[in-house]
Order: sequence, then C-alpha cells, then structure tokens
Amino acid sequence: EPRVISVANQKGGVGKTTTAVNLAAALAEQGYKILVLDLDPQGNASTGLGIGPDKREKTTYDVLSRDVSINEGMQPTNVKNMWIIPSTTDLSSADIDFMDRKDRIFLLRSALSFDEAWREKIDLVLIDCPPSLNLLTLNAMVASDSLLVPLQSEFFALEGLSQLMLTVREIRASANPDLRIEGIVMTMFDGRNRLAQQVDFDARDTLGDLVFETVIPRNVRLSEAPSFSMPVLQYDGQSRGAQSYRALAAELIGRRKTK
Amino acid sequence: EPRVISVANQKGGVGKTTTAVNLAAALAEQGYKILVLDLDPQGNASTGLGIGPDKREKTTYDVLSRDVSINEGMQPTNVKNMWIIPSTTDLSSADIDFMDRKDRIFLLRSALSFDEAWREKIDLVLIDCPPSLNLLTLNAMVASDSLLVPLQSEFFALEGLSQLMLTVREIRASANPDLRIEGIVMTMFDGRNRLAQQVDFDARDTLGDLVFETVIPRNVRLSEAPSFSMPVLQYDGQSRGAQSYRALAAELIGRRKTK
Ligand SMILES: Nc1ncnc2c1ncn2[C@@H]1O[C@H](COP(=O)(O)OP(=O)(O)OP(=O)(O)O)[C@@H](O)[C@H]1O
Ligand SMILES: Nc1ncnc2c1ncn2[C@@H]1O[C@H](COP(=O)(O)OP(=O)(O)OP(=O)(O)O)[C@@H](O)[C@H]1O
Ligand SMILES: [Mg+2]
Ligand SMILES: [Mg+2]
Repeated sequence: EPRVISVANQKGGVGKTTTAVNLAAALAEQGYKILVLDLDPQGNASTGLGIGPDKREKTTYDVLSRDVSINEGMQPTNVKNMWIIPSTTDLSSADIDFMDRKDRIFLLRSALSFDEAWREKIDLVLIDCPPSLNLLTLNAMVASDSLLVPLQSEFFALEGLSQLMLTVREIRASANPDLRIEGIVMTMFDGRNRLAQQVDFDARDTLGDLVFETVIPRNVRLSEAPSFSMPVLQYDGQSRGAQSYRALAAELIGRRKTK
Repeated sequence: EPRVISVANQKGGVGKTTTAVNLAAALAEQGYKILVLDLDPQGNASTGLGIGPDKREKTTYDVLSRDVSINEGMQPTNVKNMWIIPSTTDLSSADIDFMDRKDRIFLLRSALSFDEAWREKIDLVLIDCPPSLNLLTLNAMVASDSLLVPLQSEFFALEGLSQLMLTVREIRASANPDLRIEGIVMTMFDGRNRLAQQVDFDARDTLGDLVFETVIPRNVRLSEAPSFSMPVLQYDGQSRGAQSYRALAAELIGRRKTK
C-alpha cells in the first residue's frame, strides 16, 4: 500500500516546496518510487523539477475535477524513480469552483482511491501544499496518512503552528481519523543565529520527538538548484543541503520501520 | 485625501509583513499618520506590533462584514503616529463567508469610503496581504491606489510576478482602473550571493524604474524585532535593516512628490 504524506504549513516561504522536492529526490535515490503532487497554484515544485508550461496538459486541477486519473496525470521527471502531477494557476479558483460540491474536501482522496493503476508503480506520494489552510490544503490533509511540517527557525513560524495543529485536529475529528503528524523539520537553520537557536529549542521543548533530529541548514545550493530545474541532489550532490535531505530521508525511513 | 497602498505578493515568505510594518514605522517617524490594516489570517503584522489576542476584539473581519467602521476598528500601537486594525484567523473563512455577495470584492473599498472619521486622522493606509490571490488580496487591490510588491531575490520569486501582474491587469479592467504599481522592492538581499545578484539584475532589466533603488538587505535584526513586538526602528534603530526601511520611506515620498 503506498503512503501519502502532505508537506504543509500555512506560513509562507518556510521551505515546503524545497522539502517536498528534495526529500522526494533523496527517497528516490534509495530506490523508493515517489510521486510528487503539486497542489500549489504557483507550480514551484513543477518548475523546480523541470516541467515547463508546455508539459502541463494534465494537472492536479484535472485530477481534482476527475477529468484525469492519477495514473493518467502522472508524468516522469528527470530523476529516476520520481514522477510528478504538475499544477497551473487554474488551481487558484478551486475554492470557488468546487464550493457547491458536498464532497469538496474529499476530491483528492477519492481520486487517489478510485484509481488502481498508480498503486503498483508508487511507494510514496508527497503533496506540496500552498501557503494557506484553504480547500486545497484541506483536501491534502483528508487524503494523507500524515503531515510533514517544515518549520522555519524564525519568530513568526511558531505562531502559525498552533493554528495548523487545530486544523489537523478538526480534520481528524471530521474526515480523516487516521491523520497523524509525521514530524516537524527545522528548515533554513543558521546555527550562528541566536533567534534560530531559540526557536529550535522552543520547538523541541514543546513538541518533543515530533521534531526530526535532522535539521536543514540554510544553504545557497538549495535555492540555486530550482533555477537549473533539478533537486539539489542532482545539482550539487555533496552540498550540505543535499546531505541534510539524505539524512532526513534516512530518519523518515527509520522512524517508519520502528513504528 | 489619504492614500491606500497594498503590500502584496502571493509568493510566501518574501517580506510582505516585514515591509508593511517597518515602512509604516519609517513613515510614522517622518510625521506621517499611518494605519496598518492586517488582512492576513496569520495576524503577523498585529503580533509584530504587540497586539495580543486580548486586544483583537475589533478586527479586519468585522470591517469587511461592516459590523465595525474603520474608525471604530483602528487602535493605537506603541509607535507614535501609527494605528492598526488587527486580524484573527476568522479571516481565513472570508472566501466562503462572502462568496454569495455580489459586492464581495468591494467590501474593503466600501468600508474605507463609507466612514468619514478616519480620514481626518490618517495620511496613508498600508495593507498587509496574505500569500495568495484570493478574495482578501482582491479586496485589497480594489481598495488601493497602488501596490507595493516585495520581491525576494530568489529564483521562485520571479516566477510568481507575471501572475501577480496579470491579476493587477484584471482588477484594473474590471473594478479599479486607477490601480497602479507603486514599486517593486528587493528584499532579503545578500550581495555576496550570485543568484541574488542575478535576480536583482533580471528584475531591473525587465521592470526598469518600477524597481525601487533602495534594496532591503538580509539583516537578522529585522527577524528579531517581531519577537519584541516592535518594528526594527524601535528595536535597533541603527541597524542596516532600519536604515534600509528609512531609505525606502524617503524614496517613496520622493517619488510621490515628483509624480
Ligand atoms: N535550507 C534552505 N537554504 C537556503 N534557501 C532555502 C532553503 N530552503 C528553501 N530555500 C529558499 O527559500 C525560498 C522559500 O522556500 P520554498 O519556496 O521552498 O518555501 P515554501 O514554503 O514552499 O513557499 P510558499 O509558501 O510560497 O509555497 C525559496 O527561494 C527557496 O529556494
Ligand atoms: N530583510 C530581512 N532580513 C532578514 N530576515 C527577514 C527580512 N525580511 C523578512 N525577514 C524574516 O523572514 C521571514 C519572512 O518574512 P515575512 O513574514 O515578512 O514575509 P511575508 O511575505 O509576510 O510571509 P507570508 O507570505 O507568510 O505572509 C520572517 O521570519 C521575517 O522576520
Ligand atoms: Mg511552495
Ligand atoms: Mg506576512
């Protein structure tokens, strides 16, 4: 049975896309077959994986509106063992387009369960969420086994976390009782920065083992890689950024084994 | 007549809140009377100005739903010449709550024009927008004279700009023909970083004079200030962050004078 993990946090610019793309690449390098689902109208994950505007015929919007199945929508990337369903700005009207449907928060879940064919090819789905708690992110939460939350080591980042946890509790109570937190990963961490150390300490103090031991450092190679349409593992495999996402992948796999 | 400027960019984490709060503080220091309108359900601008949960009785949501006027909603901050209308997470249901109203994109504009009293006290309104192009940001665009766009000097940042400009054109054609671009301000700029230099060059090459000469450097004092509930001008007035927002305020005033 393939697992589904959403990479979500309504705070903007915390490293959701960077985490979805590079964690996927690190898991693919280990031989896991990964599907990245771009659920953000910005389409940054699609761009970061080299999917140009001409290759976005079948998108996540089509999957949500059931015009296209998961199997039909997924396309290969330049990375071995890695597929993507890309997104376009069509997604930004999802809240309005689907608002009359009673099943509007179940659209993604039913698309994933309706189609059998993709299940033979994929071990794990990683969903890149937009910076909001709107219908798209709710669809991701309802469709997922767990949530991976990138947390920037900045002051505003902690403020949004309690709201995110409230929403998870609501989804668990109403639509997806099995939804759990896969973990919280500290991103863009600069060890010399006092505030970053403080936020890291506060997060581990309040959230305990939920916080991954692996910390993603601020590393310019991570922000350069998307301009070359590839994950950092392909762009500069020996960089601190690449090594940290490999470590995160190993920790994720290790945690699953012991669960 | 007071002016209204929206600080907007659907890309997350580019410095919208940091720019709205610190530009407001720099203009207030020059004697201008500034109202910050927090239109983001995250409420980061409200937190960054020391408005705790107990002081959010009257919010931007109440203004949009016409329960409270601008004058009733605005409260003083710890900064002289600066007021705020704070936000709560209630705002995140705005798309759904107001979707049946024909005037749903005019709610903020009519609230601003309906009330006379605030106009005597305020010279400029700065609206902090959420990271999306949803109903809240559309309301801000319809209600504004101009748009100030923070642009992070990163690869993904340029990708979203064309979508933002498309939306501005749509709003200009349909609801607010006078909406113009106040300017684009480069944020979190690290001059040693090749990618940042490249993005800055590309932005000035394609957008010309729309890009402010003032560049906001990456400066840790800017990210520390909100944890002390104050703008950087009050937290560390001699820092590069504070100086750069003073320079931005001077450039903004200078541009207006020559227009
Ligand atoms: N560890 C890191 N070191 C350096 N730069 C990083 C790191 N992680 C992400 N970035 C850069 O920071 C910016 C924000 O990251 P990213 O776009 O992944 O965040 P996001 O949460 O997906 O944003 P949004 O909320 O807009 O979806 C990007 O330009 C990215 O390249
Ligand atoms: N010039 C800067 N130097 C250093 N840190 C900065 C700078 N500008 C902003 N920051 C920090 O970067 C983070 C993102 O900035 P901010 O929250 O203002 O962006 P935003 O666009 O408002 O985000 P959102 O899309 O979530 O509303 C914050 O933690 C902020 O303190
Ligand atoms: Mg993203
Ligand atoms: Mg903000």
